[in-house]
Amino acid sequence: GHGSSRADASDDSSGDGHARHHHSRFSRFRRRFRSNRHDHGSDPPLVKNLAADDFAGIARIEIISAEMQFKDRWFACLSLGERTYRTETSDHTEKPIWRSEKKLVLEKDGPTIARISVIETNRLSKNNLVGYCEINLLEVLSQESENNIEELSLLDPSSSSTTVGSISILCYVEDPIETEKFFARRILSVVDLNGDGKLSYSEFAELINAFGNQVAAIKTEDLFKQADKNGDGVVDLDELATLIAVQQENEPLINNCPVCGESLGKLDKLNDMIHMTLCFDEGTGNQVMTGGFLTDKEASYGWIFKLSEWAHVSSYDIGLRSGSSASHILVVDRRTKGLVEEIIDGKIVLSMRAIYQSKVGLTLINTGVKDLLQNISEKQGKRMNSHESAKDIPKFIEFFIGQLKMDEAKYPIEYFKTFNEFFIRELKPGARPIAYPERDDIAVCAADCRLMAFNSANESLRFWIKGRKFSIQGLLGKDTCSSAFVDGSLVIFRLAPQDYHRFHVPVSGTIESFVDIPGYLYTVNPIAVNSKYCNVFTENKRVVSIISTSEFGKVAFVAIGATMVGSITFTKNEGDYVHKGDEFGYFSFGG
Amino acid sequence: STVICVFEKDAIQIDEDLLSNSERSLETLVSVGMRLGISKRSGRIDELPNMETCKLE
Repeated sequence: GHGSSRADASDDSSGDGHARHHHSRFSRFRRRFRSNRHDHGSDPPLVKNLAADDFAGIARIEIISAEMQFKDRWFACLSLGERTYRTETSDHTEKPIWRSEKKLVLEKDGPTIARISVIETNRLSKNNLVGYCEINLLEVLSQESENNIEELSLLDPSSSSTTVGSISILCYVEDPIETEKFFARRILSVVDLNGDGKLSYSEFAELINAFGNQVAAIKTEDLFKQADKNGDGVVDLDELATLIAVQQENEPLINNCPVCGESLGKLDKLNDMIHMTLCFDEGTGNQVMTGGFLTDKEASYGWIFKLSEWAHVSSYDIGLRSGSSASHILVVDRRTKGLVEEIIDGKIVLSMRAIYQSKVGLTLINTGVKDLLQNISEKQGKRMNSHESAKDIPKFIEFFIGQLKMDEAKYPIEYFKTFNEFFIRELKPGARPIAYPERDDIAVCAADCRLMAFNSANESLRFWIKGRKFSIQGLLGKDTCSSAFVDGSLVIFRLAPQDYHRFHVPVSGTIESFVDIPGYLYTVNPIAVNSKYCNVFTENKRVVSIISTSEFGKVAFVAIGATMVGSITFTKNEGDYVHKGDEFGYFSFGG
Repeated sequence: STVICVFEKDAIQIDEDLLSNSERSLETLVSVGMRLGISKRSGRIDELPNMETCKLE
């Protein structure tokens, strides 16, 4: 028992003189959040601008409360990069209060955009994302401010221009030296066995042993004397904390993390300190906000919550959870560097696994399912071109809430007379800025999509495409393929149903040719691409276009049809000169 | 639906963040027009900062 980080954070109200003293020292180093009418702290802030070069350390974010537009039980998720944490669930109210704090490591060149999601939960329905906001930590933590609470608007996941409530948070960066002292104080309190706030020589020696430093163990007596300023034979925690902070500066005392035993000093002092601070918090369950989730959606699954409350999930294990665990797909959002969970209906996942990841399923495909897929797609095309289909549009938008933003679309929902018209919706001019428009030597992304890029076909086979028969020649066809393409780089742009379905040219040049290659309409979902039994890219219906460029030589652009969405339309012609970013065509429902 | 672009050997230096996510079997969510890579033939590769080491000012 050594208190919790929540208790530490609220030391200012404890009434304990010792704690107040500590809080005062600690909070002087806070970099305050930007100005707001609230005033949460009582200490005058000593503000230093946080330069981008120094952006490494620990950010403390406290999710305080929210004001929503209706009553329910609520919890909030905080995501930064590949980690997500969640608060406890509030009472049934429209003004939930959580007061949950989380420490986050801010790494140089790491993710800086934190996302907070507010989710409603009740016994009758599943958890629903109601609102979210994003905070650029680099931006807000480098601003000088007198106050430290911010009230942020919560946006509707389906329309970023609609506000659905507000949330109050507290955010600041700990000064590394103060964090070091703070950490030292906490860990020392563990060996203060009689809890008198002072360490005897034997307690001190035990601690030094736990640090795993042989040299320091020999010098224990000297170190103790150094710390015991008044020579009364005991050392209070402040004295020891100062000693360790100073000692770490010159000759590190701590060789091993006392919590997990990992040897330290491989990187640098700051990283060691961050490691121990977080290890200590996570390992003892002291943080009010629980973590270990990869996305806010995952954090909202009750059963995962129970299983992985403290689990560390290696980022190398993520991506497609293949085989029997394939139930969802995780992708990295390039803008935020955070993970996003792709929504797939559970029944579809089960059927895709049954069909594409088993020999039995593939045998079925060979005995007539190929024709079935073609027929289904043609039938679906006819249906999606009917006026009747327009009534499916609102349900579709609702299902993909948070991933489909209608405020970017050129026309409102009422404009679309059929589902297919909506599916191939255009975007407002300027909705997708083109990087370096004046430079033809820089290629750009061809679609709103989930992208995979490899320097060679061999690499793509190692990391992604598992179909045994995949090859560049098989993809492009004998007539179009050249030896330069065979050893070339490969970029796969996968469009999900909710995405904007028009594709654009990635490079500027002249369109030399279009070659239709007939084929089947297997799904192009990663579950199929990752199956060794299935060769979707070389067996599906596709159109290969060659663009001749001055900067990249020839570039092959292959539009591949898939189950249901088998219709490929180009809006440019052979001989046209295209600029990178120009619209090139679209996929729509049909065979 | 999927689009695959094939570039000739040594024609493009694809951005490092996209390559490293792919090496972890992780797809990257991108939008139309985001930078994909730079021509190796232009001789201007060194002029642009690496996306990963880019800092906000």
